Amino acid sequence: SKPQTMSGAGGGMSSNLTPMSRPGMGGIDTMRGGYAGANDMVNNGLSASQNQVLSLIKSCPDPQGISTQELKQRLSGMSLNVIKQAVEFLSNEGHIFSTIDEDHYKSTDSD
Amino acid sequence: LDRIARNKRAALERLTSAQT
Repeated sequence: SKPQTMSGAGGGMSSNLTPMSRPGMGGIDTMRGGYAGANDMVNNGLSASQNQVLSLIKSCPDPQGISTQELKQRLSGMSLNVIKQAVEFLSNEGHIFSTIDEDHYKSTDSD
Repeated sequence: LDRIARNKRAALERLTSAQT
């Protein structure tokens, strides 16, 4: 019999979205998002260059894979040395493998 | 080519063992 119902309704709603239960806002998530661009490391433990090489290899439909020469041409901003290191790392991790020779690589998760 | 299949299998094994 009091006007309590009005304030009660408001209180009931606010109990859903306690501001305290959202410490993620502006926390770790935002930090990681910003880091992906600024830093070299990305989500899956690969560096930016490694990821570029991997996605390029993934995108190659050729059954014999893509050659390191081709990688070098497409990643013009990357040195052959960096590419070869990335290829070696990805190969060791099992993301890619050499096909017809040690200069042609294909992704394991492409097909 | 047999070599490709072999390398792929080896790579897949590395991948799965690396992902623990």
